[in-house]
Amino acid sequence: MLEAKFEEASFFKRIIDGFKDCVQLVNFQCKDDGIIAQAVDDSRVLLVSLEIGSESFQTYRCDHPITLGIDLNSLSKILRCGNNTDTLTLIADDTPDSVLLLFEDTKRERIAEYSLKLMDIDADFLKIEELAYESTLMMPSAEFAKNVRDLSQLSDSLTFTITKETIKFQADGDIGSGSVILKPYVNMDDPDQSIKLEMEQPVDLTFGSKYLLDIVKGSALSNKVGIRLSSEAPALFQFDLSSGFLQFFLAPKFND
Amino acid sequence: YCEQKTLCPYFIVR
Repeated sequence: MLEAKFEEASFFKRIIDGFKDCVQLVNFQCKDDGIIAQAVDDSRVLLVSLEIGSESFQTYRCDHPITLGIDLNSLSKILRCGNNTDTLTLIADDTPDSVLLLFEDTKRERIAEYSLKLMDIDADFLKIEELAYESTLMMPSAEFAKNVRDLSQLSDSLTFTITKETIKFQADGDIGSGSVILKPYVNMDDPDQSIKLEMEQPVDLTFGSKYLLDIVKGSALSNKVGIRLSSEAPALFQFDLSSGFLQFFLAPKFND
Repeated sequence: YCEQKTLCPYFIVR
């Protein structure tokens, strides 16, 4: 039996909105310590990995491991039916063919109940090893999203160049070119606005704009984004939850 | 123009 209650339905909605545009069919694996999910986009370029720790829930109970195969388009339709401030409880039995979504407005004693049919999704669950990265940076997610959205207008590729003290995002396209250069910066009053850079080796990598535009949708989940880059591994973009994370692994383009 | 890599060399992806 799974009974997982979010204090606010909007939290789960933001998680799903954070990756529903790049993958559609996702197995959610529910275990005693929380819910994890993984999916690869159709082009095999982007891997999404989600972990919602049990502490992210108001109450959480899962006696047996359960896999919920969910079509995110369908789930989104149901999530739009709840109010943001409703509590949301996911309920499923041990061998479920559907999951129940219960929205409750505790002040008004309004209860809305939806049942979502589950799907048999044939997908591997990857064991993602801790990879070695050459540069790690942490910056405000809104600022990263703006840079990606601005520069993506110019080109279908964005280049990230990290040197000792500098982070450079660059686009070179038919209508012109643009770049944004950032330096590490400490904001004492609002630490989330700081930019941290740890560079072991300089990095010069190019990524597809369309994938980056999907990734920055995760910005609604966290004020900060962690970006880990290596010439030998897919880039990792991570948005932390209070307990858990939403990660995107993105394969680069060949740098010519 | 630069060609897009896939995740396949890094992860076993079906």
